[in-house]
Amino acid sequence: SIKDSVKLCNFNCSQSQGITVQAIDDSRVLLIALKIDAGSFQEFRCDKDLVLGLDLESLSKILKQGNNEEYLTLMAEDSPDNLMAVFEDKKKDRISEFSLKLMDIDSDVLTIDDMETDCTITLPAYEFAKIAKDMKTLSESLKIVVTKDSVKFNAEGQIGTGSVILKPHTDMDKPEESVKIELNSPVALTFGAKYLNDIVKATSLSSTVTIKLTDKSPALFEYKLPSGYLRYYLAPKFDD
Amino acid sequence: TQKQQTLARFFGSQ
Repeated sequence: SIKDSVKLCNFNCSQSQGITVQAIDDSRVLLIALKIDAGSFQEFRCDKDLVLGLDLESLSKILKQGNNEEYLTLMAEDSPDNLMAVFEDKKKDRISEFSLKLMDIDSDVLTIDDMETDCTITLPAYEFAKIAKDMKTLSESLKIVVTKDSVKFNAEGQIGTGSVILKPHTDMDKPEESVKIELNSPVALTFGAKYLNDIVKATSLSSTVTIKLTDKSPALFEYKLPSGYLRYYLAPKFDD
Repeated sequence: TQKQQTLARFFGSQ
């Protein structure tokens, strides 16, 4: 989900936190924060806190070697040079092993304070992905306007304009189909369509996405994982 | 046209 936004990432491993990643794209506009709790894994053991510097394109090549039904075990020693990946099928009569070279990655870490939030929107992840993809064909910017009654996605481009308006509703049978708006104050923010299209690559990870918006501040897009999260912080566009 | 902001403007470096 994130390899088109960032190439090199430090994966921080610890017994209490599981695996955490913070990475910023080269343009310094999009920040990715990933947390995979230890409980996400069938087995998780980390005797000593470790930082695994990974090239995501390389990691992706290794992970594609396995089949979906196979068990994956990732292993690194103390002060490792390599990450080991072992795929086993359920009957354990096919085992494939790979070793991925680790890298020293010099990344600066940003401190994200708890933000005041003007509004929080939760909507189906596929719905947000469709809007982001469709609107990018019209304009390089997407404006999100939230009032208590609706959230409006608006694009103005060379060929014309377009907007999608969603109204809050609750689907009792399929809660993940609901659209929720929690509003402290109305907000109108503009974002780069390119970055929104990077963010929606996480769509398959979660049925819903939660968007937190605050006037003249970065937006938070959160995809909840079964035990953890993938968060994107995106700086908005506005006049200085 | 509005100017793309960067995150450094909002978040501190550690």
